Amino acid sequence: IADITVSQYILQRLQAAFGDEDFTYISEETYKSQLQEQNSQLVWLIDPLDGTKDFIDKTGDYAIHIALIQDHRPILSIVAVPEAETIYYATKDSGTFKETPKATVPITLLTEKSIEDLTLVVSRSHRHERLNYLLQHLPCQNQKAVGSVGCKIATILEQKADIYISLSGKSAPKDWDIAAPELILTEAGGSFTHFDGSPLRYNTDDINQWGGLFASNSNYHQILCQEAQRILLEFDNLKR
Amino acid sequence: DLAEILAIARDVGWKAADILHSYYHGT
Repeated sequence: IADITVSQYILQRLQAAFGDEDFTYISEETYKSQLQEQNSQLVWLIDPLDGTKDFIDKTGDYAIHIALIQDHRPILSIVAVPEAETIYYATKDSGTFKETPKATVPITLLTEKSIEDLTLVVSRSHRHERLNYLLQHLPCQNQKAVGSVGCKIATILEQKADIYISLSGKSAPKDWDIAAPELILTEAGGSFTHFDGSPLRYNTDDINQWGGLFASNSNYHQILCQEAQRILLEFDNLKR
Repeated sequence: DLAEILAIARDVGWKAADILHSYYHGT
């Protein structure tokens, strides 16, 4: 009920403000009934409740994602974390800001840790054998369990973790899970790519983000992406 | 204008957060 109520609220507000002529609206809650004319240049991607399981389990790790997509890339995003009374927002080429009831501050990521001291933020759920093998063989072994992609990326912005990895199994994260968190991370100076370094694309023919996604505060991003590819190749060879 | 769009989206984000927060705490 919370999920649907918030989805309806966000859609009504955005549609009232921006209309249907220039904008398309895609929400996790309404996606299946919308299939699918997305010819607008500007597309709102909305996840009204990211981290549903954590919301139900009362961990506090849930978030709202709102992203505006142009030419398959995010140009504006909001990640709201209600239990922290915080929203993170970013626009393309203008940086990331953290807003609380007390203040608004820019966020710039800096770290001088060694590769072994980096901390991975991982899911409590969504685990499978291939991902577990990868996590066990990376050079950085510190892990912190956080729910919701938005909250995971917020943990990196708060410099309580350094890396987030998504590796699809039978299912994959959807555009609305990733787009808003991506922009708040990259505008703060982080990186969010496929394992091969290529950028993510949204509002394509497939709403799923298949494969390996690597998000980090940028230090060692390329090295660790290459290492992840090597470890997965090793795993796949072992399974043959 | 992206700044104007952002101002509306931020307000929507805060209000949506209030709604979820209320459900989460059963208030």
